[in-house]
Amino acid sequence: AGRTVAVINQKGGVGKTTTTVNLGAGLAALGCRTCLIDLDPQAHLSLHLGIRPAADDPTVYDLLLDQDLPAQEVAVRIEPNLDLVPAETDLAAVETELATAPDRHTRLAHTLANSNMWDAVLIDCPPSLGTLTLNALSAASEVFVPMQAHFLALQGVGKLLETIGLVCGSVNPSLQVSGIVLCMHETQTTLAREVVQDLSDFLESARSQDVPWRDCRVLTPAIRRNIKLAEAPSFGQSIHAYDPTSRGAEDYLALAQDVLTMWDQG
Amino acid sequence: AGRTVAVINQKGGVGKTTTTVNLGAGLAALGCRTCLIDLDPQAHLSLHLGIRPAADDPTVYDLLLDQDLPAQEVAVRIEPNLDLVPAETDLAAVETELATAPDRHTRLAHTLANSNMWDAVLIDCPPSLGTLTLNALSAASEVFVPMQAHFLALQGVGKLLETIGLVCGSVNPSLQVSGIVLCMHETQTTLAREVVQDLSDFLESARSQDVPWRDCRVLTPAIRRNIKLAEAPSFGQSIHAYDPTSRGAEDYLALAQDVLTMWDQG
Ligand SMILES: Nc1ncnc2c1ncn2[C@@H]1O[C@H](COP(=O)(O)OP(=O)(O)OP(=O)(O)O)[C@@H](O)[C@H]1O
Ligand SMILES: Nc1ncnc2c1ncn2[C@@H]1O[C@H](COP(=O)(O)OP(=O)(O)OP(=O)(O)O)[C@@H](O)[C@H]1O
Ligand SMILES: [Mg+2]
Ligand SMILES: [Mg+2]
Repeated sequence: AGRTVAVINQKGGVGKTTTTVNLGAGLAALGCRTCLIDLDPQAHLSLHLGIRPAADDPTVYDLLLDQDLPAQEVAVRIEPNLDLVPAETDLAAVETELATAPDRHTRLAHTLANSNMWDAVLIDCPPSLGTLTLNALSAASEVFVPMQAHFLALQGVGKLLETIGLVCGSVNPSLQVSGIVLCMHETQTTLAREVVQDLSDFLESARSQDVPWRDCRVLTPAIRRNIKLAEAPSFGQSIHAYDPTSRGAEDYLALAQDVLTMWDQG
Repeated sequence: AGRTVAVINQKGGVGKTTTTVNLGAGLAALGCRTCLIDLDPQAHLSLHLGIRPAADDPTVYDLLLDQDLPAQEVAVRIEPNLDLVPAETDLAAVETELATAPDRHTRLAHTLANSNMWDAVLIDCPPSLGTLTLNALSAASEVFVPMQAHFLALQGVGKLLETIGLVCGSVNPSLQVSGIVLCMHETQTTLAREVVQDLSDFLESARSQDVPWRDCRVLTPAIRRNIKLAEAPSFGQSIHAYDPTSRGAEDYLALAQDVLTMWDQG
């Protein structure tokens, strides 16, 4: 089977959706059969790719409520090698509707267990650690953490890793945190250099511990701040389709290459 | 009584916490007795001001669970005219602990109803529309919406206003959306100009409707992107204490002035 990656950070606005779209499209361009899953009730991943499901179109909401529905029946083809399982804002209701279901945290894992259409599945998560994010953590084989090199964003990483550790202990023992993606990176600021140093020290010190992030590294390259990345969603496109010669496209394609190399060695 | 403002946007990372701290500190500097309430389980408002409550210190969590506890017993003095009701990450438990309480959405409103220590109360909210944010909407007399002039952020504003409309209909009929605060603003980009134009057109078209945002305007000035604003939290200070001559301090002080003028005319 392929890789299932949860793209997670409860800190808001750090580049989760932007990374899911553009890393995903980069992997697809390099020949990797890729599926993106929108697990955020804001439905920003779907919006970013210009997909607004009609009232009777199936979405990820249906996958979570109907355990017999295969993911490939809900997936929409975006471009060669790239599919999307879209969301609608009704996804927000799942938190309450599944509140009493004993398997509420493993529904997505159950759905994806039977599908082997894709080499890589990337799951975009909301900025919280509730039922939807726990579904992603149960379904995933690994976690990528997009992060901005700012003080507040760094503080949250510790809490996030703690939560992932708890999930490992209960529903998904083999889950690993494999990579941190630096987003909106401003290499020339002192703040960015200091935060990156703090982060590297933290990851180094975990090498010898028995924690899900012992092999975690900062993926390269850092994604530089580039206004083209913020323009692409208004055209319903990934950065590679919108402006293939931009710094944003360059960085995300190089990141996709780095990820594939890591997976080949893994 | 004074003004109670909910600082809300379910889109993550748009400047909610940064605005609550720096607008609040600006109002305090201009002589307004101000209280900031941290209603985000990330506890970033508290962290931004260098407050890490000890295990037995009361926090906003205690206010929500014990309806007889006055807010002033939990508030911590930050500087003259500026108090903080801090949060701890245990606040995340409130969503489940109050799940069956009939008054779970009006607990904060009940607590604040009896306190008249402050001229202005600003409530920092998490990037979601759950129990904590609904508590802020019930307690508030008005809403400020921090926003980045990006496509994805603009899409969410419609959904946010719809939710506020629902709250108005049920628990808080007099709630008004009075202002949009443009954050991390990059005046020179085409994207920012287009989004600001779309936003202004949307607000203009609402003038004649019977909606809670009919009098809403874009507050001035826009807050320019300024790395000093991202540095200040690592020193536990507002921008005014950290770097009073920075563009960030200038913008937020001018914003505080604009808000006081709006309130004097209101
Ligand atoms: N490298 C970049 N350069 C410039 N803008 C960027 C970059 N990455 C993301 N953005 C913009 O920053 C904003 C936040 O990014 P994004 O929405 O991907 O974050 P998120 O973590 O998914 O947010 P949320 O927590 O709301 O889900 C978006 O408007 C996006 O277009
Ligand atoms: N005008 C600005 N210029 C530069 N950086 C800024 C500015 N405003 C906020 N920031 C930084 O951008 C990041 C996001 O801001 P902030 O944390 O205030 O957003 P938020 O909406 O409260 O996020 P969340 O949704 O996670 O609560 C922070 O690291 C903050 O320091
Ligand atoms: Mg997102
Ligand atoms: Mg915040």
